[in-house]
Amino acid sequence: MGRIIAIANQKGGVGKTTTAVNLGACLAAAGRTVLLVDLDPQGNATSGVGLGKEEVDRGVYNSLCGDADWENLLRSTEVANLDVLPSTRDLTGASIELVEVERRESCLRDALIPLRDEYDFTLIDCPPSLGLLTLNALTAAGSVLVPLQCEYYALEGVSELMSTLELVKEELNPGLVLEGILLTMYDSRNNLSRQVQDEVRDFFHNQVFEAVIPRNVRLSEAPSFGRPILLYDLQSKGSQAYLMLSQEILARDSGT
Amino acid sequence: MGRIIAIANQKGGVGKTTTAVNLGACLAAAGRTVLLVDLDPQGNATSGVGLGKEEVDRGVYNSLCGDADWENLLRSTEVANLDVLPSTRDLTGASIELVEVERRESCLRDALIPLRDEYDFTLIDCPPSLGLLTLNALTAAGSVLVPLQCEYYALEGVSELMSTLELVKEELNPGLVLEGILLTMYDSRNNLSRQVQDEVRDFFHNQVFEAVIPRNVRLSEAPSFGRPILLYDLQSKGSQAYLMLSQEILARDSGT
Ligand SMILES: Nc1ncnc2c1ncn2[C@@H]1O[C@H](COP(=O)(O)OP(=O)(O)OP(=O)(O)O)[C@@H](O)[C@H]1O
Ligand SMILES: Nc1ncnc2c1ncn2[C@@H]1O[C@H](COP(=O)(O)OP(=O)(O)OP(=O)(O)O)[C@@H](O)[C@H]1O
Ligand SMILES: [Mg+2]
Ligand SMILES: [Mg+2]
Repeated sequence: MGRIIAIANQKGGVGKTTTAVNLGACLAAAGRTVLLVDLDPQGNATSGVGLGKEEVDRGVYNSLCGDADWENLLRSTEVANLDVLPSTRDLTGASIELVEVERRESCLRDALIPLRDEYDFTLIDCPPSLGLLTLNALTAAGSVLVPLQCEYYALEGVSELMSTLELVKEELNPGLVLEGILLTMYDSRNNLSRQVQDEVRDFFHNQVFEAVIPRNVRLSEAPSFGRPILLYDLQSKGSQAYLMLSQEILARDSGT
Repeated sequence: MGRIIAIANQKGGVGKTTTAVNLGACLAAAGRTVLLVDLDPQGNATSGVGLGKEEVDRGVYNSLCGDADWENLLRSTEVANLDVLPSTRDLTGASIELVEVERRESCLRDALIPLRDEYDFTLIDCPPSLGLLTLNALTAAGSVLVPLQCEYYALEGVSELMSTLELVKEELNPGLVLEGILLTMYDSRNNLSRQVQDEVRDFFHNQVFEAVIPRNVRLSEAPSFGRPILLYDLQSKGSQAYLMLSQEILARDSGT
């Protein structure tokens, strides 16, 4: 049975897409089969793995309404073992259209049922909100990975996110657990970064990954070439950090 | 007649709140009366001007449903001439609740009518989405200021934003104009930053502000003290850049 991990945080720009794309590529490089689901109307994860907007006319939106023809929706990427269920523009209207749908939070979970055993890992990149798209991801997922930028505003939003996760667990998805909190854009020269790390580790203890993603310009350059960091600059600090994260997740799996 | 400027971009973490808070403080320091409307459920602009979540139980959400008692909703801040209409947690549900409301995109515009002549400037901080809250801001505003982070993913989303602005202009708010595009988190040592600036200036020409906001750690430290950069570190590069932006906007106004 494959694992489904939602990558979520309503705070914008904290590294959700960067984590989804690069963790996905690292797990694929370790020989796991991975599906990246781009549930953000912005479509950054889709372009982050090299698919241009003009190359994609159908995607995750078409799967939400039931009866998906997976042959045409799933796309392979430059990375072996990594497929993507792309985002398209019509996803923008989905959070309004879903309001009047029966069991509106479960559309994605139901859609992904036929794929669960096709992939070892399914990673869902979420938009920066706690609206119906993110709720669909949290209902479909077995666990949620929370990227947390080492900044004040990002820290402020964590308690709201945690109480939403509790609510989803009670009402929509009792099996949902926290995969972990991932510190991102960490700058060791910066007081604020160190303070945020200390506060988060003091509060969340072993729910915070050992792996910390440093601020690394190579990570922000890679998407302009449509490549995960592994293919863009394997030796970079960003690449090493995401490899460490993937090993930490795989070690837990084999340990359980 | 006061000016209403929406500060919007669906891409997350590009500096919307930082711009709303600091431009607001700079305009206030120049003697203009300013209202900061926090239309983001995250409430970062509210805490960015020093109001804690526990101090606020009513805010912009209460004004959306008509008949607002402004005496209790508007709050003063540490900065003279700068008031805030705060965000509260119940704003999270608003984008779903608004779906079924008559003239759902115009609730904020109608609510702000009695205030238009009370303030020289009203700045609306938007959430990172093109949903109903942002549509309300774009319908209420006379112009929109677009913070644009000097990164690839941020650049990718600009065309989607511009076509949404066109749509809003056609269907909801014919008077809406672009106040300007503001380059944020610019790092002159970084190739990507320079490339993004070149591309944006080539494409948008004089719609891009002369003022450019550099990446400056003091800007990310200030919110943890609940103070705009002017009060936290007046000499910092971030502070100087936002002062320049406010002067550019005021010079245009006096020129017209
Ligand atoms: N560790 C890092 N070091 C440097 N830049 C980074 C890092 N992680 C992400 N970035 C860059 O920061 C920006 C924000 O990251 P990203 O888009 O992944 O965040 P997000 O949470 O997915 O944003 P959104 O909320 O809009 O979906 C991007 O331009 C990305 O390239
Ligand atoms: N010029 C800058 N230099 C350094 N840090 C900055 C700068 N501008 C903003 N920041 C920091 O970057 C983060 C993102 O900025 P901010 O929260 O203002 O963006 P936003 O667009 O409002 O995000 P959201 O999409 O979540 O509303 C914050 O932690 C902020 O303190
Ligand atoms: Mg993203
Ligand atoms: Mg904000």
